[in-house]
Amino acid sequence: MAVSGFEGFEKRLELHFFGDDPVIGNMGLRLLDFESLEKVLHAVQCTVVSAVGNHYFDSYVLSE
Amino acid sequence: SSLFVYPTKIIIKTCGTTQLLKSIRPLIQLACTMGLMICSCRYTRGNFIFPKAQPYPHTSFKEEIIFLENNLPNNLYYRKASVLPSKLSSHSWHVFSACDESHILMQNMPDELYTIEVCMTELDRVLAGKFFRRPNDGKNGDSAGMEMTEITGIGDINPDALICDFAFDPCGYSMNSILGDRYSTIHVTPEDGFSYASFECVGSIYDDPNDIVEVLKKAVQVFRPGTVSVSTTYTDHEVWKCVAKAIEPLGMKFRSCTMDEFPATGSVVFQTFTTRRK
Repeated sequence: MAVSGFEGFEKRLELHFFGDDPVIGNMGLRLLDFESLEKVLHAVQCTVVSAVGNHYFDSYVLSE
Repeated sequence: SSLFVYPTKIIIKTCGTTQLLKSIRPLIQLACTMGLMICSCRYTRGNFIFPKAQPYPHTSFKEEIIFLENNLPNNLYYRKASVLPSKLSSHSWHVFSACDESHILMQNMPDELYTIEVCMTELDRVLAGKFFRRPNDGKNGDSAGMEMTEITGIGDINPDALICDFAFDPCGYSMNSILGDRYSTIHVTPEDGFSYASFECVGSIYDDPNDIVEVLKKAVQVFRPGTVSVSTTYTDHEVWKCVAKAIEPLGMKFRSCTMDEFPATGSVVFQTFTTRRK
């Protein structure tokens, strides 16, 4: 094994939420603005390098 | 690394020396501004190849658990942390799960979806070489990623899915694939000596079991790894039995299987396989 190198093994976090507002219920977290997500990713030390979404969810490829 | 944002669910998966758990508090706060309260949390990872390089709070699983305990709200009362071992000392599966009362009650109503997380090490050198950028290739991360998706066969794993891919410079690759409400993702670190690739996908208990067998086969064949570990998370199904059907025909030998149960998450089965030559 190399003395040092890039760590491939990922850490994975899954969070589930609930709410009573039916307006929020349809889009919910998808309504978060991109700048807010970027701030969270900054804390993690990642940035968005590519993104795609569909009717159901949004997907982001991150740096690192 | 990848981020998936659903209306009431966030999945974030990061490699390297990222401080993933530091996202918990800001994500909970952001969700709160949308009128959403956290009701469950699941954190998983394998064994780091370079554990001493990890920054706080990822310095040890014990530190991670303490950090999680301190940053989750009290309503996530039901909590459990466990390490699922294997016969390979370098491969074990770390799981922390927490949920509120409503999720404990819902355990009698099984979730139709399951998650499969595959970690592969000692990748075939020739195949791993396809994830290096050619010098002065005149491409950007998106176009180089698209080329890697095509030449490696990753695009054939699920031809109907929409793929978002990216090639890093000088090497490395990430892709998210989306189809309906399902995602899959692949991340590759191709450097010899610490080569690694992961594949993750979501399936439904109502799918044809042969579908997941074929998908797993195709994903592992892209890399022909020396060692494969597969973690299957589900609430009411025996999909984990499909894993060996997919991996063993590729010339790999089943080494170990461990299982544990977690609040809200359900059952986690951790299986390992190595090439027969080992």
